[in-house]
Amino acid sequence: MLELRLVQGSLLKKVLDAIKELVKDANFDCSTTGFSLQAMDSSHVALVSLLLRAEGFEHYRCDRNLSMGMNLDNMAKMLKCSGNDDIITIKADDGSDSVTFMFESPTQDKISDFEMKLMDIDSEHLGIPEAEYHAIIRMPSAEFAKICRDLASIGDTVVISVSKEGVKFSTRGDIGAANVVLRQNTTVDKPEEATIIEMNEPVSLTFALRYMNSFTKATPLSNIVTISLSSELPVVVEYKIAEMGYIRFYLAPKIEE
Amino acid sequence: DAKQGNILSFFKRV
Repeated sequence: MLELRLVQGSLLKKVLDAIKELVKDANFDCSTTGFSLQAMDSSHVALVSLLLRAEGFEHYRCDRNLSMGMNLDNMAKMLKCSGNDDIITIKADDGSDSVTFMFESPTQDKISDFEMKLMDIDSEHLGIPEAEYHAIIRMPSAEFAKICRDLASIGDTVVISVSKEGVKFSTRGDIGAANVVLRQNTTVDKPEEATIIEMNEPVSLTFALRYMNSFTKATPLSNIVTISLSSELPVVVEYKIAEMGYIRFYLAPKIEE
Repeated sequence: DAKQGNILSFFKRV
């Protein structure tokens, strides 16, 4: 038996909006730790890792570990039927081939349930090693989204370079080239407006902008994004989900042949 | 042109 009650149901809608462009079908794993997902895009270039901790739910019952295969477009269709202020409860019986999403309006005057068929998905779970990153950039998520969007209008790839000068996002395309340099800035009114660049050693990596732009669909989940770079590893683009967990996107770099 | 890397060459199946 599984029963997860999320008072801020809109969070789940935002989570789906953040990942459904990247991943079509995925297993949601439920354990005493929380509600989680790990999935790659179909070409195995990017990986998404989601965790919503059990403590973040108003009620969290998961009698045994359960993996539920869902089509994310269909899940998003169902969640779209909830009101923005609704409480969402996810329910499933052991061995059932369906999951139920129950939506309650804040005043309890409207209660709906939507049942969705589950699917069998062969999923591969990957071990993500703990790593030391050469550079970690913490910046406003809206600013990162704008940079990715702007650069994608010029080129297909972005070179992210971190040096003593700051962090540089560069692209080049048929019509020209663009460079955006951000310097550390902590003299801001609100902490979420700060740009903090932590550099252990200089690093420069190239990534496909199409994926970066897809990751920025998570912007409504957090005012801050953290980008961790290492020359030997995929970049990590992390959006924290307030008091609940995170979405982390991993993207393999482009490699010079 | 640079070649796109693959997640599976960095993270192993468990």
